[in-house]
Amino acid sequence: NIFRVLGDFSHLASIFILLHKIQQLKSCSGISFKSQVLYMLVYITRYLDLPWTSSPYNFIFKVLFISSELYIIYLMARAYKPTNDPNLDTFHVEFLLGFAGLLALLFPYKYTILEVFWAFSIWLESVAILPQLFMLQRTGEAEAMTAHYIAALGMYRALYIPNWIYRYFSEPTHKVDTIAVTAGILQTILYSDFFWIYYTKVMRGEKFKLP
Amino acid sequence: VADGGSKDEL
Repeated sequence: NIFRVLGDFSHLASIFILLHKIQQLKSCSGISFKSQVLYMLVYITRYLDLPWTSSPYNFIFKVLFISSELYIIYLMARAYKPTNDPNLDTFHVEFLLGFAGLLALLFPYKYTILEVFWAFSIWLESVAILPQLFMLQRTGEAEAMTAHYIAALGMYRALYIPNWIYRYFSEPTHKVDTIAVTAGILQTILYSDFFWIYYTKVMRGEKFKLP
Repeated sequence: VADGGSKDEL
């Protein structure tokens, strides 16, 4: 449905905004490398089923997400490594990995490798933006492109919520994916303060600065 | 609670 397609394209747009920013400004300043590595982990653990993905739509997106994320990490770790400031990227990701790992082991739908890794990926994605938001907090401001990147990334999962509501009412056979919905709501909530600042500042063409 | 078997979403 339209919400999900818009969400997936918003997700794709966020990746291309980020790529554009890094290549245009030849710098990855203001971008959290830790968050990018977490997203790489999210894609790898979620798309283990890539070889037998049924729908071409999903297959293409999975390949796009994995390949573009790999390229972003290459750019940040190799090409533009000097513009990477690890002293600003100090969020303790072990807490996030522990959070996702614990929930994946406690509440998977089934105790199979695919399901446990999938649950891990869903919970990890819900908190993977924290290092990036934390870095934003520390620098107190961000380039417009970085703000657009975070906004598009936040919008992607926010749009999945109406998608789930739409499917609940329109598809009689649709079963509520409680893990994805719970994590999706948590993820969107984590962006809420950013969205507020983004909306009030950037929409007025101002520079993205925290109050 | 449904089982999330159908991984039809990204």
